[in-house]
Amino acid sequence: SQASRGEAQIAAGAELESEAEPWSLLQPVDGRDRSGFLPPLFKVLSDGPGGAPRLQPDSRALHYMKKLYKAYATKDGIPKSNRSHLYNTVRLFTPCAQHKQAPGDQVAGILPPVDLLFDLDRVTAVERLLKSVLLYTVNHSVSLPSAVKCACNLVIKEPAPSGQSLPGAPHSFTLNSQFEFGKKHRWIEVDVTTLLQPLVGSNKKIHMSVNFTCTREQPRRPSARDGPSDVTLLVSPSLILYLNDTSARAHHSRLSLHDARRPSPGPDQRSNVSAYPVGEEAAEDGRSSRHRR
Amino acid sequence: GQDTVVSELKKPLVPASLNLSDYFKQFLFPQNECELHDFRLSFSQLKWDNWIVAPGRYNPRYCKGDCPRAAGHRYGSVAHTMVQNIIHETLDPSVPRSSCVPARYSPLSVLTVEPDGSIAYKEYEDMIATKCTCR
Repeated sequence: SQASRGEAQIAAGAELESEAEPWSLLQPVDGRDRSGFLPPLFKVLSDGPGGAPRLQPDSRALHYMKKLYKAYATKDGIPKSNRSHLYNTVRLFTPCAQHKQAPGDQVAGILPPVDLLFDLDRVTAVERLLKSVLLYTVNHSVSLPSAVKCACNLVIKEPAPSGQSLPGAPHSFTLNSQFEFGKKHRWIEVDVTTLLQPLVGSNKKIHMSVNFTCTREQPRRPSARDGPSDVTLLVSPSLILYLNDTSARAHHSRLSLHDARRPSPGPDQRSNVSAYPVGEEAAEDGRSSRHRR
Repeated sequence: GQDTVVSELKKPLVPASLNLSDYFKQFLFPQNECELHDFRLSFSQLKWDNWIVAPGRYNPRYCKGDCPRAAGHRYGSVAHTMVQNIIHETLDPSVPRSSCVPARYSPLSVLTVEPDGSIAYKEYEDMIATKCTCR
């Protein structure tokens, strides 16, 4: 069928210019699907409009990525040259499965411990992990009586060896970073780079369980009313991977070309957890770029 | 014929609508010289907006126009370009004249929704023509 499709493709070549749709112009001539042949952007196009149905992304995740896009590129899609980061690819994954565990001892209204499974199949072999974070959205429908201090305990379960369905022996990684969030925070990033560095690229699925333990800044007043305990302040996380696509098709800023000659900087050694009010992240990048210069 | 001469002299040398630089340009450079042109499109026109979230508009630009015979440094052309033009004019017209093509590009940042529902921000090289040349 490949050969016949290829012949069909060549036979149609005569009137190719006139009626073909743009994506079919990008089909490899011999009809073979060589994934390295077409840039990923056009590879998807070559599937044409009738391609695989697309799952709808999480709206909060889409909102965050649109803000990231505005921080990195102009309205016409030109990458901003004043950026200080090396990554030319950012991928956001929402968990493809999550199981809530029995509620532990945590402040009412914070996220109960949860088991998460992320499918990283879209990460290609040429994409190098530079940084990864768990992104939590703070649910503002619950009024916070006071700032809350949290610590996060994260356990990555080794991927099950082939053939077994259960994840392998877990190894625990505790983030002892304290962070607090109040009314103005919209997102909280938990940096998990050092934990995922060895896994991304070799595993297509990441299985982890996350547990927040939080304490209030001020002792609870008897009259204070808690947020309804069944409403979580933190909406379950997305996993964001900041990658450097090393292929020729991807754009390599002067920074990354310059750094290509130097050992690539380890993941940001900032504290593991940061809370960002809206738009803070872009300013953060700006400050660090000035500092670095 | 004095009054004819006088009336001729009274005519404006340059049509009012054409200013001086354009007036001289028509002598210095060919009319439709090889240069960069805009082509603004939105991904919804291509029905790709169900998976390309941003940018809302994309201008890949393109090169179009005639290459002058002596396409020298002005286009960053190489010596071969003039050789090809000479062959076309003096030896064999089936050899095409030099063509007006992009010489330099700039990247494009794209925000896409992947088939599995994940969201990707990627920067692709060579997506917008920024300079033309004759080759």
